[in-house]
Amino acid sequence: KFLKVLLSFAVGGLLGDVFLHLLPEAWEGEKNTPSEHPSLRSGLWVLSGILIFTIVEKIFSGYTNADEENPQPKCVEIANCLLRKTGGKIPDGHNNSEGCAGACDIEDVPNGCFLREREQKQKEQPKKVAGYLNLMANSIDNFTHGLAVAGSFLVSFRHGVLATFAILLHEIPHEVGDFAILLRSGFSRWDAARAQLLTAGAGLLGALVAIGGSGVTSAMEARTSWIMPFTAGGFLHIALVTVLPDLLKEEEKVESIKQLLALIFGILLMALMTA
Amino acid sequence: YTPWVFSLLGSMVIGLAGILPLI
Repeated sequence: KFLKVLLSFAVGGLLGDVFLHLLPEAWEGEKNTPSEHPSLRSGLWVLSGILIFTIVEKIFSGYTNADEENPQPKCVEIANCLLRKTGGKIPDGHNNSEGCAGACDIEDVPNGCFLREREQKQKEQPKKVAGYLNLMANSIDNFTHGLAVAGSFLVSFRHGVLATFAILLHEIPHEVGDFAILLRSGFSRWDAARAQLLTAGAGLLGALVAIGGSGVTSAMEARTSWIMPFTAGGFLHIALVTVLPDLLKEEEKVESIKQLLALIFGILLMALMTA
Repeated sequence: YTPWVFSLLGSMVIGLAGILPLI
């Protein structure tokens, strides 16, 4: 619940950042080109940011959903297999605490162990693919985060810290979910951790690309580059498409009010910082 | 102030969130 309040604050902060600072400054930087429509270039970069994030999410969400629709055997089935393999005794260290949390009704389970294992082997192959595709999607996602973080740091230190904090808050539940998907795809804990570190490398690459792509060394020059409007588009996508729909699912009134207040606080804080 | 140092640090911090479930 607290994480959702923090996420609401992040949404408010991102929206405040986009509409009170990033976009006005991006438009202001375009005043020097009277031949063009004043906000055309920035507008197109904002839309590019939103579209690229949307397309990436659209392409890879299908694979993630396919994995989620392929559930693991229920804990009663696992308990059943364990009983069959050990001749009816649960070995030490493999009692209900592992995966079942004490909720299994072992005595009432019919013996379907071998059939269930065969079913699992048939399902194993597509699940592996889902794991690797999820890794690829996560790498691209981290790449865009690297772009956003570096873009924000190029604008100012304050922007950078805020962007890093907001993206980090958004990433924690996301990465935990990715870790779970990897485990379900047959990765061991340490394999999954190594794979996750590889995707972190994509984030560093994104930061390097943004720094190199800006083609500037000073923060003032960076304000007129493509990064600010593109980052604004990315932030709009993260805030309104990725995080906000989850918050809208909240059914408890008190929690909803807390989240709304956190969101408004995020906006107010950004307004205060801009002022 | 060197933006690229903080950019890489920030990206690394976000990337490390990926191994939080280990903890």
